[in-house]
Amino acid sequence: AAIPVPKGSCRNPCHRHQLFINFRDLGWHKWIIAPKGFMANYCHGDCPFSMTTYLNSSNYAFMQALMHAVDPKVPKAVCIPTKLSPISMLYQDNDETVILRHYEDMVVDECGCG
Amino acid sequence: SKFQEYDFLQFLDLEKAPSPRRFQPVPRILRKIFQAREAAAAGGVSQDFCYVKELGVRGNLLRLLPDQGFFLNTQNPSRDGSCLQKYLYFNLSAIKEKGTLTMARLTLDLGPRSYYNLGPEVEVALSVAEGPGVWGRSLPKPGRRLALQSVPGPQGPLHFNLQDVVKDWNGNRLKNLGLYLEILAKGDRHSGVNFQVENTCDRLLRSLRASLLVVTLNPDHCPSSSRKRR
Repeated sequence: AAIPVPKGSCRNPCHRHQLFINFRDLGWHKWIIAPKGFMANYCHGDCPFSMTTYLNSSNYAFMQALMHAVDPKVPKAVCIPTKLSPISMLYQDNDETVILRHYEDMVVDECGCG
Repeated sequence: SKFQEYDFLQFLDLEKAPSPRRFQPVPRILRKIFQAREAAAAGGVSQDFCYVKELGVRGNLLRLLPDQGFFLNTQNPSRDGSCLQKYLYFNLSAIKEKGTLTMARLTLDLGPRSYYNLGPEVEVALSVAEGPGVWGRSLPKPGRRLALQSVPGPQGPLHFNLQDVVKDWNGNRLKNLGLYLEILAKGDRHSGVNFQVENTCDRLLRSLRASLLVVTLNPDHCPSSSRKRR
C-alpha cells in the first residue's frame, strides 16, 4: 500500500522495487526446470530521519540517524529488507537427478529503514 | 561478463552449473510439493521448509535418483512363475550435502493404468543385492529381504519406504545402493491363463521404471524442532 509521505520531505523514500529475474538471461534455464524465473524485489530509497516515523523502521535506524547527525562521516540509515520470503527451485544435475530445494529468505517482501 | 557465476552457484551449495544432456520427467510428487510451496509463498502463508508434509518427514532437500541397473533375465516366464528379475542400482554418492537422510522411498512404476488391461496378480519381492563381483563379472544375487508384496492387476506406481537404507546411509554414508527385484506372476499355468501371464510379464519388462526419492535434512538450514524460530 502506498505510504503517505509528508510533502517536500523526501522525493525518493525507501520502498521496494520489482525486478524479474529470468533464468534464461543467466543461461540457467539449461538446468533449472522450474520456475522459469522469479519476481524479485529490492529495497531502494532514502531514509531521512523524519521519514522513519512514517516508514517501517528499526530502532537501529534511529541510532544510525542520530550518529549521522553527530558525525556526518557515519552513513545514514539505509533502505533494508524487513520481511523476506523463500524460493523453491526444481532443477536437474549432471547425474540425471531431479532435485527440489528450498532457499529461505531470498525475496524481499517488505522494506524499511535500518 | 561481470556475472560471477561460480560465486553465485557456490552460494546455492552447487559446485558448478549442471549441464544435463536432457531433462528428466519431473515426478508427480515433486511437482505437487513445488506447486504447493509456490502457492503458499505467493499467498504469504508461513511454511516450515524443514518438514515435507506431503511425505510426513523432516527434510529440506528432495532428490529423485534414477535407476542405473539392468535386467537379469528377459526370457518368458519360467516354470516357477518368475516373471522378471532386475538389478536396481542407485548412485548415492550424488548426495553430497551434509546432514541426515530422513527418507528413502523406492517407486516402481509398473506401467500406465488401463481399465481394460488388468493382468493376473503378481508378487513383488525386493531384497538387498549381493554382488555383482569385481568389475561386474558375477551377477547380483538376492540377499536380505526388504519387502514382499502381492499386487493384483499390476499397474501404476508402487512405493516402498526403505527404512533400513536410511539407517545404513546415516551410519556410514553408502556410496551406492544395489537392490534385487523379482516379480513373480501368480497365474495358474494349468487353467489356460498362461497367455495372460506372458502378456503381463512382457508388458512389465517394457514399462517397468524404478526411481529412488531421498529426503535429506541439513542441520545448518534446519535447527532441531525443539528450537522454534522466533
